[in-house]
Amino acid sequence: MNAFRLLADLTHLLSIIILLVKIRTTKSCAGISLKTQDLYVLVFISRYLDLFTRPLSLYNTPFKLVFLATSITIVYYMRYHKVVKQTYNKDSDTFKHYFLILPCAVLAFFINPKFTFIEVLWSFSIYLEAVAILPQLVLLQSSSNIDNLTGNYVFMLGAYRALYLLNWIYRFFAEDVVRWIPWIAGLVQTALYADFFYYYIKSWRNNERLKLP
Amino acid sequence: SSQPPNHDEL
Repeated sequence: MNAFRLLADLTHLLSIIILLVKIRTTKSCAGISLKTQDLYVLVFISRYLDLFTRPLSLYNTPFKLVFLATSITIVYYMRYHKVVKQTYNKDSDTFKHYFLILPCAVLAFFINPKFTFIEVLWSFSIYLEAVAILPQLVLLQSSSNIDNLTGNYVFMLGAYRALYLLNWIYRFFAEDVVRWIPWIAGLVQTALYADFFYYYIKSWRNNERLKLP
Repeated sequence: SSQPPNHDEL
């Protein structure tokens, strides 16, 4: 454990808390892509099946359970809560997210640390997480104004994997750890946010409302 | 190695 890793996980947790606060206090999921949230449920379920096969960890296990529970809760709110579901921008959430799943599954089948059920699913979850933000970014681009909580949510979600990159650099030098699959996927994942980061920081510096061109 | 990798990250 190092400071980058701890900060990364806390940032990830904070992003989810921000989203839940937005949904619960404003009773609205406007600006949030259900397709991205669906993909996160799939990501967490396929990655954390190891809850059943791996010894419990005082640090990892609670995080895994919280990520699973919160992602399912968010999707539940957006689909079934009688007030929240009416605020969902269904017509703008146009990204064909099913087309992300098959390529990630094929990639995981061929590129994995070990050809076992758990390891292929783990690889699938790493690849799918890298691209799961795409429907959300497409939805934000079609939004004329983005509320602060939504902007902060996406920023924290992007910052979390960027902090993992620092953690991986640290571990490479301090612990000789080499893990190509999450490194490359994490790099792609962070790169997808580059545009968003640019406009987020610009709007923050100019004290303006966030808007993507 | 034939051991599955140890995924110690989230």
